[in-house]
Amino acid sequence: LIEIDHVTKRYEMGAETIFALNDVTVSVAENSYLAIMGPSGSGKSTLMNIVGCLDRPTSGTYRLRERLVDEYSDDELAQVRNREIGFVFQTFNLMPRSDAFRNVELPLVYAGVPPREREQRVREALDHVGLADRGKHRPSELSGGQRQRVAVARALVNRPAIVLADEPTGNLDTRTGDEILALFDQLHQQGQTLILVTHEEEVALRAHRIIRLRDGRVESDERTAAG
Amino acid sequence: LIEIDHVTKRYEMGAETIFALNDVTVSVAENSYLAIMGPSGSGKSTLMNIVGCLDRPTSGTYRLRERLVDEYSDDELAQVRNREIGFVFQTFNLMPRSDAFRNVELPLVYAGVPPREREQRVREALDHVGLADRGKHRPSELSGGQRQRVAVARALVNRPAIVLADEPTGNLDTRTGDEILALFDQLHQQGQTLILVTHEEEVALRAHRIIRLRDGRVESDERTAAG
Ligand SMILES: Nc1ncnc2c1ncn2[C@@H]1O[C@H](COP(=O)(O)OP(=O)(O)OP(=O)(O)O)[C@@H](O)[C@H]1O
Ligand SMILES: Nc1ncnc2c1ncn2[C@@H]1O[C@H](COP(=O)(O)OP(=O)(O)OP(=O)(O)O)[C@@H](O)[C@H]1O
Ligand SMILES: [Mg+2]
Ligand SMILES: [Mg+2]
Repeated sequence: LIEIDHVTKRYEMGAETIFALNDVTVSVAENSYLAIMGPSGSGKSTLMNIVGCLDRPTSGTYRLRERLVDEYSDDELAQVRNREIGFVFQTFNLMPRSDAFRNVELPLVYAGVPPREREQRVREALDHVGLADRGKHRPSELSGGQRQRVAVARALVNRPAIVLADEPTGNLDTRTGDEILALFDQLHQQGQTLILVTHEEEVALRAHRIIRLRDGRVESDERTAAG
Repeated sequence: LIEIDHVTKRYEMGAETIFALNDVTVSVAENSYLAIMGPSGSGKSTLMNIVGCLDRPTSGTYRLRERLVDEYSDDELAQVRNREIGFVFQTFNLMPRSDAFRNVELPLVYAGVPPREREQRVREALDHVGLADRGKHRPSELSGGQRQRVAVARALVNRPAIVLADEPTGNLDTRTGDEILALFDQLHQQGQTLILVTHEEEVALRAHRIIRLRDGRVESDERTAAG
């Protein structure tokens, strides 16, 4: 499904070159459940952004369903980002002037889903993350963990084939975090492909495979007990 | 040092009233090391914002050094926020157009510290959080955990008497997080008062006392083994 081949991401900062990713090769089959771990600054979000078609490598290739993402037209890329991939950002990236309901609804608007069905699916998505009573709150009227959960609901509402979640439980207490992870387990059982970035070992152990990055390189790539 | 007395924080949302905090009474002595835990939405950040003089209660009182914060003049409040309190925000709140160096430098500029001494203290603060080589990066050119660490450096650079840190290790791997916590231990030994919000038990156990919130109320208030 996802083939990252000898991918490097370089940033030139004046005299210095920073390798956010350095010759990374990763292959992800459909319906996998993969966790990515590694120290702060090791390249996890950079890798996620490339997989999510939000960023391009400096060198190397990314094939999605065996087609070079480089060769997708702009329209096809927009479609992939809207319908095939659900992205939970490390910094949530919610629209500050819209309430939780509207934030979660937006992907459905872009997908052309009619109003009545949209309302039903948004309510359901908010309910699944425990925020049924927070739909009218704007991000500034929500706690940090509530914003994180709105970001999760928004990523899942279009039922994307691939879920990319960058530290989805970082701002959540254990119990609320477990509810989100149970939701992810369910999606995985329903056939979706999940890639989670996490720095918590217990979260990573729910995945079937753990890739560890260090300094932009793959340090290890192993199945877990659950895998 | 800090006396929160029967504090309530209410939000009126149309027909509904939300109690972010509901009759909370907490007393914090100088040089304490306190952790605040509780589920997502239980009122932790709201309490921190009130203690940090960034928000006011709907009812109840807050005395800082035995003076009602309500009665501080605007100038005195500004002084308190700049020099007495260092705040690590749950969402970092860095200035997007300034690099890490400039972000950490700002509290020193407001405190009237001369340029040469500022430069030295900023370099030292960045070094303490492992970001000596990231001074010229703007927030968008930093990883999530690196932004968090810039926020920590900024909060500590003025050597404030009171450090308020809202989930300071939420975006950090265990090892980098431990470096930040070791830094906090050191500050505590040097006489500072620390209040950390965390949802991780191991982080809370480094404090000497844990207050647990639930639905805006204090559920428990106990010493730890370290206390
Ligand atoms: N401006 C606001 N208007 C309405 N409700 C608000 C507002 N700000 C916060 N709230 C509500 O107050 C409650 C407490 O929020 P707070 O940010 O203190 O929670 P928290 O314990 O820090 O949560 P988290 O662990 O998720 O960060 C939440 O239920 C939130 O929805
Ligand atoms: N625009 C940029 N310009 C320069 N360097 C960058 C830029 N974006 C990221 N970096 C650097 O690339 C490296 C990898 O960043 P990335 O965000 O992928 O790390 P991460 O593993 O997600 O870290 P964290 O766990 O802290 O979120 C970091 O060292 C960061 O400073
Ligand atoms: Mg990251
Ligand atoms: Mg909070």
